[in-house]
Amino acid sequence: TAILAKNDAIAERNRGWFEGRGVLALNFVSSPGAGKTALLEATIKALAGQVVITVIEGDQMTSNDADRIRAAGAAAIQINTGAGCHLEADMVAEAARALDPPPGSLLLIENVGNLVCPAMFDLGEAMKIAVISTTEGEDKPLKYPHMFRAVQIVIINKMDLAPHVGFDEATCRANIRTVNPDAEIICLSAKTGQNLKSWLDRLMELRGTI
Amino acid sequence: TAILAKNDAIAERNRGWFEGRGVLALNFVSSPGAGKTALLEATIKALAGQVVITVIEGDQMTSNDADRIRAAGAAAIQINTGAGCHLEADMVAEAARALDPPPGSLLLIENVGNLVCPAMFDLGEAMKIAVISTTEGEDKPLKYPHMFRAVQIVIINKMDLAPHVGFDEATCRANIRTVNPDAEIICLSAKTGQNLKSWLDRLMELRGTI
Ligand SMILES: Nc1nc2c(ncn2[C@@H]2O[C@H](COP(=O)(O)OP(=O)(O)OP(=O)(O)O)[C@@H](O)[C@H]2O)c(=O)[nH]1
Ligand SMILES: Nc1nc2c(ncn2[C@@H]2O[C@H](COP(=O)(O)OP(=O)(O)OP(=O)(O)O)[C@@H](O)[C@H]2O)c(=O)[nH]1
Ligand SMILES: [Mg+2]
Ligand SMILES: [Mg+2]
Ligand SMILES: [Zn+2]
Ligand SMILES: [Zn+2]
Repeated sequence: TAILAKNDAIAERNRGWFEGRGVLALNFVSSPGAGKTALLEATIKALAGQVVITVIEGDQMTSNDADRIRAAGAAAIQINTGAGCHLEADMVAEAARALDPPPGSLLLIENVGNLVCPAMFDLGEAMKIAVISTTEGEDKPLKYPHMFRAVQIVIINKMDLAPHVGFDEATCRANIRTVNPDAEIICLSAKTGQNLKSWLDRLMELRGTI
Repeated sequence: TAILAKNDAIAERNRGWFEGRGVLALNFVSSPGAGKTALLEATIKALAGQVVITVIEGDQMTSNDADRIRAAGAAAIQINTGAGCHLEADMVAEAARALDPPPGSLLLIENVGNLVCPAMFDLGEAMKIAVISTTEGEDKPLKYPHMFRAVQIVIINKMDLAPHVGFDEATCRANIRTVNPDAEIICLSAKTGQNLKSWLDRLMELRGTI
């Protein structure tokens, strides 16, 4: 609570910093392996030349994800949280200043794979975006309601696997709406690119508002 | 740290309680949707009539998992942690006394879906067991080393999907061994029952040691 208050003060300052320089900051959350990095890779490659994208990567250990992001063509900073289970506003403040994102750019933050703790830590983002995959089970929104209530967009990833696992899209959508009636839902495959365009269009629309 | 010390004292008392009454307690951890509940369902059905199994279910919200466990034929208590991201020893102490497991039985604890925080909270179990699925990506052991170091057995689940997603078993095994050279690894499918027998044999072997 004192920890949260301290974090939120720094988050608010980050929020002002991003707004002041016209940068759209987005906080991507999901369970481990739902496809956050794959989505960022696909996004960066599809938007190459159209918009500057910089990335803050959060993981307990390794720079695997930051390496993948750079290979895709965007600048990235990897934060290792060690035993920590979520990024915090002070880590993002430091990384954002090092990345020095230009006006009109996108700063995409990939949080530690965790459907619980990141919900409670504001980083100063314009919005949180959840990624859920067809292989995790349709009940995850009900079981982790704090996270699904904290986001404005839910991306259902790995749609290419949906038939293989008998994914029930209607039930998953209903479960998301139960905990967050206002959340937007986009179904796509980061791997095949199926419906990626809907996400890219929405992203550029959000950028247009900064 | 003071919180952890308090938890660990209660955990030690739980450990003695389980040993005193000859109950094997196991703490199952994984990311959301890796298949912990599916594995417990398959285990309970396969061992019906051979051994008494009771289950402590941990989730932020809902009793979905406890309902599934009861439908499979075992007594279960559902703990809802609310905003909490991991079970704690005092919750387990209370639930275990309510379940009143008999000597020679198995007490299976399904932790909140989270590859980070549960690693730090001893519940008094004989061992932690991680479940990782073929759909999450082979690098999870490297990226969440604290959890993979805290377990004695790693179950690679959803082997039925391995060919569909190009799962690289050799790489996954190597990654597990990098962070935890002593961990046992069992590949199976909770859904199809493929190689479930190896897990059941190991489980009964562990029970034989209490
Ligand atoms: N079939 C399929 N596989 C995918 C898709 N997106 C990601 N994957 C696979 O899922 C696994 C995990 O993908 P990542 O992008 O590493 O997931 P992540 O959410 O970034 O994982 P963490 O950062 O560790 O939490 C990898 O093996 C990917 O190739 C998809 O749309 N379809
Ligand atoms: N194909 C396949 N699907 C599986 C397997 N095991 C589980 N699933 C599916 O994976 C999804 C998640 O399974 P659960 O058993 O709910 O996973 P969990 O780890 O208990 O999830 P949480 O308790 O919410 O963290 C469900 O749709 C299951 O049917 C398996 O071996 N193969
Ligand atoms: Mg990633
Ligand atoms: Mg479960
Ligand atoms: Zn946490
Ligand atoms: Zn935690």
